[in-house]
Amino acid sequence: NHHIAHNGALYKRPFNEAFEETPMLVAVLTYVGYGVLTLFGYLRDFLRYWKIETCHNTTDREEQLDFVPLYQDFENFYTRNLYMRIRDSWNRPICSVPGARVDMMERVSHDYNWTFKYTGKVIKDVINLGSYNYLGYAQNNGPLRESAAKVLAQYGAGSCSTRQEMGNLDKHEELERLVARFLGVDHGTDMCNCMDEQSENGCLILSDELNHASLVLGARLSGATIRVFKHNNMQSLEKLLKDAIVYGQPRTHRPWKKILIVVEAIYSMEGSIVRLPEVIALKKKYKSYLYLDEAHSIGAVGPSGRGVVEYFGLNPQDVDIMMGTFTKSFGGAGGYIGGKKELIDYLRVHSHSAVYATSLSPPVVEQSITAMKSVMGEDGTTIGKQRIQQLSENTKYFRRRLKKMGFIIYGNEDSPIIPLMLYMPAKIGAFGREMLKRHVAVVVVGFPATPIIESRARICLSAAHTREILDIALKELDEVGDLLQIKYSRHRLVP
Amino acid sequence: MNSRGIWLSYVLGIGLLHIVLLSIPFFSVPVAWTLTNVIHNLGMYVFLHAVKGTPFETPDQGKARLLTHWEQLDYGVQFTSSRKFFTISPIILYFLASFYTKYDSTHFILNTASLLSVLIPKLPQLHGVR
Amino acid sequence: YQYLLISCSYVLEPWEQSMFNTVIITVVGMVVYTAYVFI
Repeated sequence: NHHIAHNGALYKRPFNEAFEETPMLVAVLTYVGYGVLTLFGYLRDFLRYWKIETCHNTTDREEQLDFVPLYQDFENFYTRNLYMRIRDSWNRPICSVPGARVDMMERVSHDYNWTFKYTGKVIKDVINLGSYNYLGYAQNNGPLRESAAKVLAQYGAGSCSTRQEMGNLDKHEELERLVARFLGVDHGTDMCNCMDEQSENGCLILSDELNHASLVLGARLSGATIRVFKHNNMQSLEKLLKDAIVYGQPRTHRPWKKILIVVEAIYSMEGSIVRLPEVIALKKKYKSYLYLDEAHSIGAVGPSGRGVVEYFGLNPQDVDIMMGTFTKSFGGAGGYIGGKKELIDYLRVHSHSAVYATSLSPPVVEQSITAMKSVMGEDGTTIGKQRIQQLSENTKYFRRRLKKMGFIIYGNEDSPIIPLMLYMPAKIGAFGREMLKRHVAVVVVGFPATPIIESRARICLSAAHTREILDIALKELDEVGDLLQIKYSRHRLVP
Repeated sequence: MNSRGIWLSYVLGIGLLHIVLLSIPFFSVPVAWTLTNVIHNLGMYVFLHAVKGTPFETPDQGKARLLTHWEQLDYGVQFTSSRKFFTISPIILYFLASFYTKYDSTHFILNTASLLSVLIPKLPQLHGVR
Repeated sequence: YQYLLISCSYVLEPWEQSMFNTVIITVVGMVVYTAYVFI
């Protein structure tokens, strides 16, 4: 699955990415559904306003009404009138590791999802298609557990201090050296939570329109000017770059000091992979910098799991800031930033995470170290390699089967994130419920986290999924797909 | 407002509203047309020009909270295709209503006032004006 | 089931569903009647 053709121009491998258009009838019926729910939402708000119905959600108390409102009433109109109705499909408590199968706590609601009660029963061995566990290292047995337990006994659970003070342990430095070696960059530093390593310190930021909220927040935190280009659209990016170079800063038209392009390697809601060869070509052409968020791709793509840079056969030195997380592929937490030595030294001194946030918990660091060594093959086994291979096969197999069933699937052929399109708001709730009835746990996503006519189920595959597990899941998906009539695709695989 | 199918849904919605009004036995055709025009403009005024903010949380630190839907449309850029479409559609409805009410003066005044109530807030000069 | 899912009355509470279906049936009845008279 990882052969790389050593000819051709920019891309050294086929780049298959598809976003089938929403069928017009489905789009219209989706708006009808949202219209009905909005009208009933206004009706319910009217009943609550006149105390005909008890208001469950938090509002300002009578005595507080003269003060500045604490709760934006209209802003949670959707939450209280749409999301509440289907929120039993969200935030389900699990009571096991988020592995290939997961144990879920059963809960019921007697007031239409305003409150839940646990029945005390556990729904055991539910197939887990919702967790980010690409290489299956979220497990409570094997060498990872032993080493994490040993470090827990030796270092304790937390360092309770920042990296610049007492919280800098030898484990952190070991992980940093390992990350730098794994990525093939000069230096790496690990941050304790992903929000902080996003905070860029730049001047003009060109950000993909579907970048993760943490990137958006980090970009805003830096106070830089931000311009947004269309998702994965290189013409739009080049036009912004050209305008930025030609017109410079607004009003003064002085040239920008630095231009930073911020992209994600795999978009976790779209399942798409960034067109990295083209982005790097544009970056070199216009002499700007590149920040690559490999949160979902590190460990998940590339012949040896080194992420999208290796997937396209590019040089890591071409990416100025490599960012990623230990959460999704290594079963850990937190993340890292990799790059040139002076950049990392600067971040170590100035970054919010280094100054304010407590450093990573040592056992978690150990989990990431052991998992990363396993991926690199430094644990003397080929487990890591097998898992990467397994994930790649699972991805291709699952995508192909779903397409053959007639579902509309978004994204890249090689992306382990598989958005399965649902469209109508009621089908979001129904899909989650029907799949759980069949012992398959899926994550469903709707407006406003996605465009209003692109609600979806986001399936995340794992190397821990065996072919049997995938076949069971596919059978259930096929059944639910027929029941809910969500096989909208008009593309048929040419035999 | 420029995502796929929303304009078609909007036109179908107006058509459905008119058919429902036409089906009410004691409404004559002129009354049905004037009601279609007035109800449509009332709904457009409420949803596009009266309600402020967003019905869901946005990551823009509350910037949109004081803007109407019309002002938030396309990030405030004027003369976009959506804006043109939603400016023209009440005018077309007004022409139809005037024609089918045979330019009766009462209906004409009612329809004109209703049309102005949704056209005036759409003027670019009134963007952000309170 | 498709009617419930597409019209979103699947997620409405029982009394809302009754209200919704009443309105729908009334409107459809009126439209059919008028169409019949008209044709």
